[in-house]
Amino acid sequence: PLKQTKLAAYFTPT
Amino acid sequence: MFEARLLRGSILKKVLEAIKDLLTQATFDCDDSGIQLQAMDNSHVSLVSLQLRADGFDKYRCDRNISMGMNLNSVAKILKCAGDKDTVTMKAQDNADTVTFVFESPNQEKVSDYEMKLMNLDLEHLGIPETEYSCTIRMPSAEFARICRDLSQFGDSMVIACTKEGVKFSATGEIGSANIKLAQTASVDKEEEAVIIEMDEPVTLTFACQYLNYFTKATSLSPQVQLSMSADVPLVVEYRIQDIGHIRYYLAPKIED
Repeated sequence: PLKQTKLAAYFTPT
Repeated sequence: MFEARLLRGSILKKVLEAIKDLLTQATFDCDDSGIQLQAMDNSHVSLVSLQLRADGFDKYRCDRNISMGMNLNSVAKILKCAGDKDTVTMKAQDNADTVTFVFESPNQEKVSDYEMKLMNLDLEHLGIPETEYSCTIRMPSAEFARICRDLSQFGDSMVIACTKEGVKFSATGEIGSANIKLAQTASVDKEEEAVIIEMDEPVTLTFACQYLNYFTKATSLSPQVQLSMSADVPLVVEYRIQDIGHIRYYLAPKIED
């Protein structure tokens, strides 16, 4: 099954 | 005081239609370079980055940097009251708690103004690293919207595979499986209708169709769309807004669990 990743895994909060 | 006036008022109408289904609220950050907006959808899977440059407005004044938190459904309702040919002006006093939208008909015989309360939003801001993408695909925006609409009937995920031959969009589900292959356009006589692929490395990624269909609400803003992909980083779907800026959507990929 596929898992939806989140943006926080790629972009860092400033 | 902040005041931004746009003769092509329909651009702001289309921008709100392009973001209001994905975001419920967002902050318009205004400074002397223009208006920026960056916000994630509630599930933090996608992000909208809007830029409208000051020099794209017919009149732009921003005495002090101002951040205006807005409920986008309310803004969309107000902008629906503007005619497609109206001039739209957005204005706010410094540290005001309201923003006013003024719509002027082309013959100046009808002038409307709508005042809306601003919201205090402390939405987290994300740093988006400058990325050299392995693949960029420029294609007609209507074509991309059609592909997203057609394939989302077959499954809730879409695989986008970019190779030097071209780009393949696929979906599978109960009904069966669907594949749409686009080859790079050979003779680019009309840039707007061409499929132009720049590929350093082949890339194959999987994305949720529902977000892609939200992104294609921006189709009326630009005849072309640009997809940028690299392995294991969010997809970028960019619509250039002629002479004033762009709207960029970022979407986190789906991976094997």
